[in-house]
Parts: sequence; structure tokens; C-alpha cells
Amino acid sequence: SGLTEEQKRRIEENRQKALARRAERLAAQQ
Amino acid sequence: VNGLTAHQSQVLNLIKNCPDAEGMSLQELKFQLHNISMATIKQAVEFLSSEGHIYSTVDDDHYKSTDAE
Repeated sequence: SGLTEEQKRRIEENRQKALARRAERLAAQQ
Repeated sequence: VNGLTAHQSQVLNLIKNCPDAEGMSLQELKFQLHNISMATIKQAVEFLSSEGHIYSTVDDDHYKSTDAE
């Protein structure tokens, strides 16, 4: 891909944060 | 079914199916969902992001799905 290492790092960071939000929301629904 | 509105589901499905490394842009979403206003698309994107279904990538105009891969 044409992404820089910095962009890839930021994307992965945002992905991890989103996964944490998703898990939080699912836990709140239980 | 999944607790999402029809518009939110449409936006999520398009983002999920986007193969680009930087994800899908708001402009591309608007192009695909020409019958939905940009304001509605942005609202759906904000909701999906707050719920952790999607996340911004290279900037706040590009999004990927956490369900992808």
C-alpha cells in the first residue's frame, strides 16, 4: 500500500481503540 | 436486527466491503449513497465510530471497519 509507517501505526492504534470501545459497548449490553 | 438503523447498516456495509488500506472516504460514501444526505451519513459514521464498529484511519474523512479481515 502507499501508506507511510506513521500512518500504518496510527491506523492500528485507532483500530485497537475501536475494538476496546466495541467490547465496552457489548459488555454494557449484557 | 443488530441494533442499527437502515442508514447505519448501509454505511457500515460499504465501509466493511472497502478493500483500500486507508478505508472509505466520506465522499465515496456519499457517492454510493446518493439518496442519503451528507449530514445523515456523518451522523451514522459518528454513531458507528462511538460504538466501535468503525475507526478513522489517515484522517477524519476515512474509515475502516473493526469487523474487516
